[in-house]
Parts: sequence; C-alpha cells; structure tokens
Amino acid sequence: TFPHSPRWRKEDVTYRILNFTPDMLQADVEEAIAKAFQLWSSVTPLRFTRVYSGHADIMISFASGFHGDFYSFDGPGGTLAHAYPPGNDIGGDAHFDEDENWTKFTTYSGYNLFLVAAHELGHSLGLGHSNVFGALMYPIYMAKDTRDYRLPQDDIDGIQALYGPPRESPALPTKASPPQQPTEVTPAEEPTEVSPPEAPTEPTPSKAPERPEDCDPRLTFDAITTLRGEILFFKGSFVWRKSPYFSAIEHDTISSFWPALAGGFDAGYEVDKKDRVLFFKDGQYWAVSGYNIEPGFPQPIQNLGFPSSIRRIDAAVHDQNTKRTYFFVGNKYWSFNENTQAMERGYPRKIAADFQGIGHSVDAALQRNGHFYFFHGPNQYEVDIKSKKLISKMRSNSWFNC
Amino acid sequence: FPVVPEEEREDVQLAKKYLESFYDFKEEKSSLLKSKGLDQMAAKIREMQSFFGLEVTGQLNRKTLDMMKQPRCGIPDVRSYS
Repeated sequence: TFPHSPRWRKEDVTYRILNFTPDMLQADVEEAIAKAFQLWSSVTPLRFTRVYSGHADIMISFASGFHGDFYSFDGPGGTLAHAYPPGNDIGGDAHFDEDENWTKFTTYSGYNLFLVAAHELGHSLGLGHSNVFGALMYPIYMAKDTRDYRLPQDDIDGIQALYGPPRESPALPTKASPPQQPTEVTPAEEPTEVSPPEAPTEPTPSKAPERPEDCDPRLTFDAITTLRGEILFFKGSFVWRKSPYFSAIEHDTISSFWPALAGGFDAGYEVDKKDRVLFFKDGQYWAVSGYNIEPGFPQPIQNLGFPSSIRRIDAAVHDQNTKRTYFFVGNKYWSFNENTQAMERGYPRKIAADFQGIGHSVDAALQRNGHFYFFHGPNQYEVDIKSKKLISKMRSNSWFNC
Repeated sequence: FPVVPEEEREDVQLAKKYLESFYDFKEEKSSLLKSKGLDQMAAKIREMQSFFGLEVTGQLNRKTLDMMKQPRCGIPDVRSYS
C-alpha cells in the first residue's frame, strides 16, 4: 500500500469517465473499465457505480504531456498511466497517456486498456507496486490474455488486507439476503434455513470456488434467465445451460460468454421480442444481445425507475404476454412496463399479497410454458401466470434431470 | 562490445530520470558534491535492481537499462506521490 495505507472508508465508490481515447470505440473503453472494476469488486466488499456528471471518487481521463498535475506524461512508451491513492479531489483519480496506442486486444501493437486500467485502479483503491513478477500491481506492463483473466494471489492478498473479502462467500449454498432488506419471517411449513456461517474477517485465501454438484439438494441460484430458447442458471461465476436441443446440461463460466461480467449476477431476464437479456449486479445493469454487451452499459438501476434507496435487486422475470417485467426486492415486487419503459403505478406491492403461497423473498425467477418459477434457497415454486396461484413446489435443480 | 561514449551518456541521463521518477533520486547539482551524487545514484540503482530481482551491482549494466526502458506505470516504486 501507500504510506499510512490510505483506503476508501466506504464500500460504495463512484467513478466517472471524463473523456475517451480516439484509439478505441467508446463502448470498448467503457467495457474495459467496467471489467477492471469488476476484477476488484469480485474479491472485496466494494461496489462501483458509474456516474455521468459532477464529481466522482475516481475520475478517469486520457491526456498527454503536461495535464494539470505535477507528473507530466512522456510521449509514446515509458510511462503509460498513473493514478492517485484514495483521498479527496485528485485522490483516486486515474490518468492514461493519450500518446500511447490503446487497444482492447492483447497484441503487441498497443497497450491493453483493461490490463492497464486494472493496475491503475489498484492504485486508486490504495495498492502500491508489487515486486512479484506476474502480479497485476507489478510496475512494468506485460501483455496477457485477458479473456479469462484472474487476479493473481498477490493482488488479492493486497486488496483484501485493505478491504477484506467479499460479503458473501461464493462457496456457500444460500444467497445472503441483501443487508438492507428486513429479515423475512419464513412461514412455519418452510424448512428453517441454515444461516451461512459468519464470513471470516481475515483475508479469504483465494481458492478457486468449486461448482456445486448439479443434483446437490441444497443447490441454490443467484439468477436465472431464458436466452433464445435456452435456460441459463447462474451461481457465482458458474453457468448451467439447459438447451431444448440437447438432453445433457452444459457447464460453463460466465466469463466464457461475457468476460466483462465474470463476477456474477443478482438477477437476469430476457425480452425475447427484442433478443435482449438484462443482467443485474448490485446497483447496475447491463443489456446483452447474444455475446455482445450493448454500448452505454452498465447503467444505474435507477434508470429503470427504482428509488435511490434500492441498491440491488434479488430477481427479475418478464411476462411476454403482458409485456410486464416483475422485479423482486426483499418481500416486495415492482412491475415494469416494457412498452412504456416505465415502472407501473401502485408498486412496490407485497409479493405475498399477489402471489399466493410465496411468502418470502425470491432469489431468482423464470417464466416458461405459461408458468412462473420462483426460486428461494433450494426450493422453487411453480405459479400460474394468469391466476398467480401456486401449482407446485419442487427442488431448485429439478431442471437438471436429477 | 564497449558502449560508445555518446550512447553511454544518453543511458546515464535515462537512468537518472528513471530513478528520479520512481526511486526518489535527487541529483546533486553542485560539482563539489559530485562524488556524493554518484554514490547516491549507485545506491538508488541497487534499490531498483533489488526491487526487480536483478543482480544488485549498483552499476548501469545492460539488464538494468533494459528494465528501465520497459513501458510501465508512472507511480513510484518506493514511495507515493506527496
């Protein structure tokens, strides 16, 4: 770290991209920077939100030569970028030398913006340089394959020494309910959930999390969505892919589809008429079409009409008949009109008031064959979309031919 | 082969600038203290060689100069921005 170990004294840190390099598409710059932030948020409790005006904790800009601080850039090569440790004003800001050739690739004809941004944002969060060859915070640029880039152990140890591990430990079967939600009183017939053990305070040794067994009866999911006729089940960085064309369940990682979103989701849903899937993580959401993340994302969930008090959502599901999308947060839900692109009046409403038999929060939601499937812990509840009546209760992984 | 005098002078300039930027080296301007400045520079070269796991000689050998010419981050290796 820097002397006196400056760090952000909060978990919600904002960033703003002040300008763009002409070397790359704006969307590619946005994706590289979002992916760089995701690298650090996936191993700490930190959450990063992009703002588009005013002051942000981390102001990101491209400049060449003298650019207003005491450390002028030096033309092509040499110094590529620099960033300041956490603090007011220039504290946390990251500057990139416009005299370099920036690229989203890992060729040798330019510098990969994701790799350099990930390094500089390490400084913006309070990390100094590492002399461990191959560490992200090693001072010298080294071109690497960024498709499935994983933070080296030395960097994880460093950042967790400042901020600790992420809130929920990916290996635990239950999804930690969002801290600001009221604790749910589960109805008597529900099995009492084993509350996850306290997350350890010392830095978590970063063992790569293991994929749970398909037929583990305790299996739970973070998010579920349809996508072009298939169903994708998400947990941590893992994906289970159920296709109508093949009987076997395919096992993937999120980074193999959307490298910039490798850290996982809270919710996802498909608007099939638009061939568009929206993914939610903390206070942001992304729109993807197939493998492509649409330009201009991530955006804050407030753009959909959520009040600023809502920091994340638990689940989302779209009903293509009514063109409504339901968002679930704690024991309430909102209805979003996809035609008008606005939240409907009279919401949020209590889930239990409208969906008979669903007396708790929803971890993930899916619509299929005229039914909703609401997932809560290791169970799922099949509900008739029209009558909103509970039809049956099953194990969450009943889709995996167990 | 021996390094030609002109190239050697450029390398020393590059090394001084590198050590000032990243290892908090302050060049002695007064000629009276020239020898002290050379000792200081040798000490900073040793510090840089040690950081990068190079052989610690205090001399500007080829490997040390090559490392100084690598593209890198503008943050100092041994102390933060004041």
